[in-house]
Amino acid sequence: SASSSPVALPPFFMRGSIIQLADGELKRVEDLKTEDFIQSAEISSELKIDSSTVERIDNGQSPNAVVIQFSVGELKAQVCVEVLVEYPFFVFGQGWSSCCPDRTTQLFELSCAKLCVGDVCVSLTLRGMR
Amino acid sequence: NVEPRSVPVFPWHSLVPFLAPTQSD
Repeated sequence: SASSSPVALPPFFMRGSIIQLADGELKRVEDLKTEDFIQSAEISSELKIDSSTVERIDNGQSPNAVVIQFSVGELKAQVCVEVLVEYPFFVFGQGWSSCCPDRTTQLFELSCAKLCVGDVCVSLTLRGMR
Repeated sequence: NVEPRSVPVFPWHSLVPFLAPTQSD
């Protein structure tokens, strides 16, 4: 069947959404910079930033989904996530990127680059994990 | 009286995927 039930993506990716950084500063989602994530994580007692490199991008279970395989952190742990093609990730030094930037822009009015194998995304882990 | 609409504020970490490496103890 060609029908697909659209899964609602989180509202905070919509252009204009107000994001609070760890120091209390408010920014619009489209104005976030790599430093904002790094500095917020530095303040956080629980979370730390990890670099997650895109290793593979495969088709997901539904036509609108992709399975992205990341290599996470210094240990290069392999982690797979299945997301909708329009789901944006924040790439270090580049900003918001998704597998289908046109769709992300259409749905969220959020300017996006194309997420590619080799891109290094901002991700989080818990501090204290060894 | 018209109450002002409150604008939702989202925490920064909600935008970042939580990718926990598999642990081996």
